[in-house]
Amino acid sequence: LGTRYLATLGRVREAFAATYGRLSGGGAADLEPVDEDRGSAEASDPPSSIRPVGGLGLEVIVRPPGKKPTHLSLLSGGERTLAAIALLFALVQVQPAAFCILDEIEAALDESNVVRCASFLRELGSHGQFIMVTHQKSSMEAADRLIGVTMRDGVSSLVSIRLAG
Amino acid sequence: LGTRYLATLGRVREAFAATYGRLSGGGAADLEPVDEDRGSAEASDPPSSIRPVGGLGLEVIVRPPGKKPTHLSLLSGGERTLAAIALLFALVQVQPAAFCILDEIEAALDESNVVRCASFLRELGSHGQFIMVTHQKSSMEAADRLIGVTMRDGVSSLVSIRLAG
Amino acid sequence: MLLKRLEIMGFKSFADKVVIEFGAGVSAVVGPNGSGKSNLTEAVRWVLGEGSVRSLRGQRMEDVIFGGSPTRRPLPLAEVSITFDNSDGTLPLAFAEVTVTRRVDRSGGSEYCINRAEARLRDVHELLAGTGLSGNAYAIVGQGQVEEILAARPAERRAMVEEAS
Amino acid sequence: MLLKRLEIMGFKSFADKVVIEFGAGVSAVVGPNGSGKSNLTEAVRWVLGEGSVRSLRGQRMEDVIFGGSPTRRPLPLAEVSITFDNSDGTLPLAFAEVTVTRRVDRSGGSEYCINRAEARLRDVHELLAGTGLSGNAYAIVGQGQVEEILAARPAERRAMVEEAS
Ligand SMILES: Nc1ncnc2c1ncn2[C@@H]1O[C@H](COP(=O)(O)OP(=O)(O)OP(=O)(O)O)[C@@H](O)[C@H]1O
Ligand SMILES: Nc1ncnc2c1ncn2[C@@H]1O[C@H](COP(=O)(O)OP(=O)(O)OP(=O)(O)O)[C@@H](O)[C@H]1O
Ligand SMILES: [Mg+2]
Ligand SMILES: [Mg+2]
Repeated sequence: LGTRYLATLGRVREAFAATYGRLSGGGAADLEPVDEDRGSAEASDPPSSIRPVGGLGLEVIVRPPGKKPTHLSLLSGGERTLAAIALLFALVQVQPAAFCILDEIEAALDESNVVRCASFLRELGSHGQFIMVTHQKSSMEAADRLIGVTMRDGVSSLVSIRLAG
Repeated sequence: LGTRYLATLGRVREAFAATYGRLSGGGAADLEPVDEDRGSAEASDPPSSIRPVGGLGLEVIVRPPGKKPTHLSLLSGGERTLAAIALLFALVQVQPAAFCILDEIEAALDESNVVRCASFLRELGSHGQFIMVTHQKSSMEAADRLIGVTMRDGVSSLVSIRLAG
Repeated sequence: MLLKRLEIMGFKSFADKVVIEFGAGVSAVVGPNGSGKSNLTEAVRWVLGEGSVRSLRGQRMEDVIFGGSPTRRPLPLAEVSITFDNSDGTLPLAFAEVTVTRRVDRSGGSEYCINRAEARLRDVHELLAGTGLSGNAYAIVGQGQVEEILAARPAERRAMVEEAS
Repeated sequence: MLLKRLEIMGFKSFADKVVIEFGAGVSAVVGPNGSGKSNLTEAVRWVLGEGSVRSLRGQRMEDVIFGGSPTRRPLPLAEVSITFDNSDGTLPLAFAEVTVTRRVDRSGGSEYCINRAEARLRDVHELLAGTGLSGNAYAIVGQGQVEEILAARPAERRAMVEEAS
């Protein structure tokens, strides 16, 4: 297990905790190494998301604000999406990819979570390039530009878009 | 294959076509009996959604307005959701269940489709009881009442809600 | 037959007793991510005899009992009661109001009551036969599940139509 | 390295050639259900060498070629070109601009070009190594896929962190 991997893992755990803390308004999150012999500390019957496959794996532990650490499966749809987005944003912060494509990732979020994710993404946008498909107005408002797609008689084309009001 | 089933199937196909036509603004939809030996007319390698299992099954055929009939898998997320909702509403119209629970079924829909589904549901509501969980304002506006749920320190409770503006 | 009332106590995030009155037409359940909306719909599924723990996002049936929060101790049991207006005689019982109750504690299995008389799960199933609420009812669509009706195998869709016959 | 431009011709619903200029920061792709937004993101995946037809929602690779509409005949081939600004030398090529092109027709397999010179798929993969865009990149999140990062097995998540190292 290389020292480089461990160094990166440390930075990803840090970024994950910080990002989730901000997106969730005070929650906690971590990645925990797990191995085949020892399952999750939280469940004796781990679902597929924590079934280690050969050697050390990483388990996701999330504690939304005001709640106790909960098994991922019991979290709500929006809470799971928020945790996933935080982990994604953490990987992007530690090792930016050339660009990042996000297709409707905020579908399960309520308005306040959409706004927090959009403003966080806006900050990430100053260091990297993001293409996000969205139906959410708040996400559109946080973007640097809009690319409009329309279809007529089964053929797609581009249109320029201005945000209303 | 009972005559009663065939009569019901006829009514479901009719309701499916009419409902999808309204929700999609002019599209067409049908249910086609398929059997094990003959797969779908549209694809030689049917995906799981049209793999008949013993005897006659029913395949879903959808043609959004302005497009040719398309394999379900190539449709967009919103188009698939709209077809699913139309089929669901068709079954409910043909044989109303005591009540119907819908948990965030419009997550993939754009605003105009949300509005069409909400107004259709409002009409269904005059003949049956529906409980819909939603984050969409247009769906809330079409409802007969709002049931607010809030959480504090990990405990859920009800709150009365008024729609803003 | 009309759904009148739902009483939830100790089920998932409902540590304090909550009474929800449902009217005719469309009721919209609203609130932030993680507030308890899906838990509420799962309480309905559960009291009607849902046997699959996984479909309730749990790993053991005791996962549906309030497990505590930073400010509240876990509870020993969960109980949900659902009350129907049966003045049209849909349910095969000579009562104008029918209440089904389900209770589970951390040690044992579930106990059922129908109008406060002890009952078995099969009594509940027999009571609900023909209401579209038992088994693989199309009438209850869980979060993220709306497209299931499209993914269903043709034979399963035929079964839904037969259910509607 | 910056993503400059995407040119799509004959790919899925883009029967007419479309040129999309991307700037720095966050670009939001918007439009109605079924207009072509996800098709656009799939064009990026495809030109970068995506091999799995199923992950592009198709059943055969020729499903990505415009299949016609009530008013347009099907097209014989699909071609996508993606152009990068390489003035910071991220890509191991001595060009300030690098264009990758992929073309497929109904009879054969895909052909690739890098800066108009014929190339093989492995040349494209080697070019993109280390940009976070090849293989199981976390940087491209398809519609409905955001929670995949949570469903991943611990060892897969470790691989993502290693990829980020
Ligand atoms: N047994 C339990 N004890 C205490 N809390 C629980 C229990 N089971 C689930 N919860 C909590 O309930 C919350 C999820 O609630 P629910 O799924 O109803 O949210 P929701 O309102 O539907 O949110 P969303 O809009 O994101 O779908 C989680 O935070 C989870 O921790
Ligand atoms: N090979 C093809 N030829 C013609 N049209 C195609 C082809 N492949 C897909 N389409 C059409 O493209 C449409 C789907 O486009 P896409 O998935 O990009 O929509 P979208 O804008 O992402 O919508 P949503 O907001 O619902 O996700 C479908 O209507 C489908 O019929
Ligand atoms: Mg929910
Ligand atoms: Mg899409």
